[in-house]
Order: sequence, then C-alpha cells, then structure tokens
Amino acid sequence: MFEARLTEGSLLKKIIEAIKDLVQEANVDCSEEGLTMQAMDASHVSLCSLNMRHGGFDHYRCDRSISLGLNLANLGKILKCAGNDDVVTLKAEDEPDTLTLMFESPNQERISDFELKLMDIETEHLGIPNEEYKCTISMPSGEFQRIVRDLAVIGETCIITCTKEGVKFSVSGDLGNGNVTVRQSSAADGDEKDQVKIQMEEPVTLNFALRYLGFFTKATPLGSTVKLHMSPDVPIVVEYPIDGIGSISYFLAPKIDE
Amino acid sequence: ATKQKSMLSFFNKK
Repeated sequence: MFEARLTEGSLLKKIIEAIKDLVQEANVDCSEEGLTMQAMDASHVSLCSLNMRHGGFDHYRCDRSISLGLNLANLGKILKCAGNDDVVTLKAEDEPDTLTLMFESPNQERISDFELKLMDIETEHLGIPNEEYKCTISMPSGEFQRIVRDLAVIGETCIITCTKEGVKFSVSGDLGNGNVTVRQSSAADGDEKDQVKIQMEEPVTLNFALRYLGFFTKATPLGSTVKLHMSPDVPIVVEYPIDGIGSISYFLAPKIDE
Repeated sequence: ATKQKSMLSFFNKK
C-alpha cells in the first residue's frame, strides 16, 4: 500500500507543469524515504531529477517500494481537475495498474477521485557522480527565467561565464548579440531570496542550448531561488529547491567546440 | 561551431 497526502496540493500541479514539456513518460519510484524520479528528454540531452522526502508530506505510507509508470501529460490533465487550495492524496496498491488521486477542497465540501492508468516504461537509470562543482550560483529564480527568455529571442546558444564578480550570460544570433551580467549582491542588499551569491573555486565558461534552459524555467513557480552548479566540461545543474520537501534538479549537457 | 553533447557521454548507465 502506498499513500501520500499533500495539504498543499498545488505543489504537485506545479511539479508536473515543470516536467511535462521536457519528459513525456517517467517512472516515479516510491519508497519509505519518499518519491524520486529520474528521466531524460527524448533526445538525451538533459536529465530531470525529482526528490520529495517522505517528511515533506502530511501523511506518507509506503509498505513496499513501487514504481509508478506515468504519462506526465495525462497526469497533468487529471491534476487540472484539482482546485488550487485542494488537499491531494495519491494512492496505489503494491502491484499497481492505476494511481488513484483524491482531491479534497479545504472545507471538505467537495471530494473527487480519479484513477490514472499506469504504464510499463523502460528507462535507463543513470548514475550521477557526486561532483564538487567549481562554481555554485544562487540567484532569484524569476531573474534567471527573465534572462533565459530574453536571450532566447536573440539566439540558440547561451554562453555562461562565472567569475567571482558575477555571472555573465551571452548570446549571439543573426540580428546581433547581447550580454546580461548579474553581480554578486553585497551583504547589505535586501532580502536573502533576492540575493545573488557566488561560491567559486575557479572561473567556468560553458555553452548551453537556451531551448532547454527555457524548459527548466517552468519550475520557477516552485520557489524563489534557483541554484546553478557548474564545472568545466560537464553538465550544468539547475536546481530548484522546494521548500520543506525536496528539490527538482535539471542536468544539461554542454555544447562543446568541435 | 559547437556540438551538443549527449547526457550519455557524461553519466553512466546504472
């Protein structure tokens, strides 16, 4: 028996919205520790990793580890039937063919349940090395979204350069080129969540496809902060912490000069 | 020109 209850059901809506354009089908693995999902996009250029700890749920029970093969677009359609303030409960048997989703309105006046058919999905699980990154940038997620959206109008590839002073996002295309530099905030600058913080061992410059960075920014509603982890010649990690429950991390392979 | 690398060239299959 698997049962997981989230008072803030809208969180689940936001998570699926953040993944479904990148990944069409995925196995969500449920265990005593919580929910995890690892999936690559169809062209194997990026990888999305979701982690939701059991302690982040209001109720969590998982007697036996199970894997839920989900069509994320279809799950998104069902989650659209939930109100934004609804409590969402997920339920499945030990050898499930379906996932039951129950939505309860805050005053308990409306209770609905839906069953989503599960799929057998063959996936390749990748071992992600535990890397110490040379640069870690923490910045407002809305700022990152704006930069990616703005630069995507000009070109396809973004050069991200991280130095101690700041992070520079550069793009060039047929119409011209552009740069946006965000500088490290000084300690006195406003709210913690609005700050740009850079931890750097050595400067890093890497090229990335803006199209994929754009997919990642669908996670912006999940939190005020995004963290970028970079080292030379390895995939960037774009990590969105989800307050109190876990995180969603996107890995994107760089573009490399031939 | 830059070439898009695949995720599979960085992370090994489990």
